[in-house]
Order: sequence, then C-alpha cells, then structure tokens
Amino acid sequence: MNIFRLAGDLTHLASVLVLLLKIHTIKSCAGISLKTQELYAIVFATRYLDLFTTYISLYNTLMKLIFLGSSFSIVWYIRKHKIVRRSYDKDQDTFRHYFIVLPCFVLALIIHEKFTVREVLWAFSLYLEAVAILPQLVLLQRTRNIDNLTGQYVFLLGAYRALYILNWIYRYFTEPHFVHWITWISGLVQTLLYADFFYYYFQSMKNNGKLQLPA
Amino acid sequence: VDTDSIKDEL
Repeated sequence: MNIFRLAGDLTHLASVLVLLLKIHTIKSCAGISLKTQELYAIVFATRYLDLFTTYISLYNTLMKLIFLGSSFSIVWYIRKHKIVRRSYDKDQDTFRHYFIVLPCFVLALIIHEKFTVREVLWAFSLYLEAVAILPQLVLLQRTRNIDNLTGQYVFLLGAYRALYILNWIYRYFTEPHFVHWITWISGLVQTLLYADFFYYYFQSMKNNGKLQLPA
Repeated sequence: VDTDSIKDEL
C-alpha cells in the first residue's frame, strides 16, 4: 500500500459518500445518472467476486463491502425510494448503457490476463469502469449547469483514478515486473474521459460561479 | 500461488 493508492481509495470512498449523503439528505437525485450508478454496481459486483473466497486484508474486505453496499443502495434509492425516484430525470438520462456493457464484455473475452471466469470478469469490470461515467457526463452536458454536490462527485471520481495512475507508476518503479497493461490502459482511458470535465470544473472554481458546461 | 499483486487493489 502506498500513499497514492490510499489517497485514491479514500477519494473514491468520498465520492460515493458525497453522493449517498446528497441523495439521503435532500431526498433528490436531480442531475444524477441512474445509468452510471447501475454500471458502477455491475463494475463492483464483477470485480469484487473474490470477496468471499480470497481474504487479502481487513481494509480490502471492508472497502469492498462499502463500495458494493453504497453503489447498490444508490441504485435502490433512485429506482425505488418513493420520494427520490420522482426527481430522477429519465427522459434526459437516455444513454443506452447496454451498448457499452456488451462491447466491454466482448473485449474482456478477447483481452484478459488468463482465460478463467474470474479473470475475464475482472478485465470486464476494468473496461466497464473506464466508460461507466459516460452516461453521467452526457447528462451533465444536457442539463448544462450542475449543482455543487454532483460536480464534487464527478470530480472526486476522476481524481481517484488519477491517483491510482500515480500508484501504478510508483509500484512499477518499486516492485519488480509489476506490469499490468489491462489495468493501466483502462485507467488511463478512464482518467482522460474526465479531462474536459476537470477543465470546466477548475474554470468554474476560478470564477466562482456555478459549473457551466458548454453545450 | 501466483499472488497477482494487482488484485490486491480495489
């Protein structure tokens, strides 16, 4: 464990807690893409399969439970909660996310570290995580300005993966033959997807206005 | 056992 990875995990944790807090306190999910939340639930379900079989550390198990629990409860809130669901903007959140699930799955069948169920699902979860934010970014473009909590959520989500890239660089130089192209390329693509959002996010911080995304 | 170290990441 190194500082970059710990910072990345805590940033990731903060992003889901910010989102849960927002939905739980103001009982609204305005501006949040259910599709992205469903994709994240799939990412965690397919990546944390080994939760019950291999024990790595208390930290690892605890974090996996928190991520699984929070992502599924966010999906439940938006789909089922009688008040929250009313604020879900389903005719704006129209990204056909099955069109990214299938290609990711096909890609995982082609490119993986080993052709076993666990490895293929693990690669699938990495590819899917890289593009899971797309419905949310599309929704932000459509609804133009977004409230601060959603902005913070997306920012923290992007920052976590950027910190992970620093972690991979650190591990590459400190651990012999630590080479994992699948993880590295997926993580890089994921972070690049956030790049333009980061640009507008910092712009809005500078001129202290609401976050205005260009049409 | 190949402790695939990348798998200990979240």
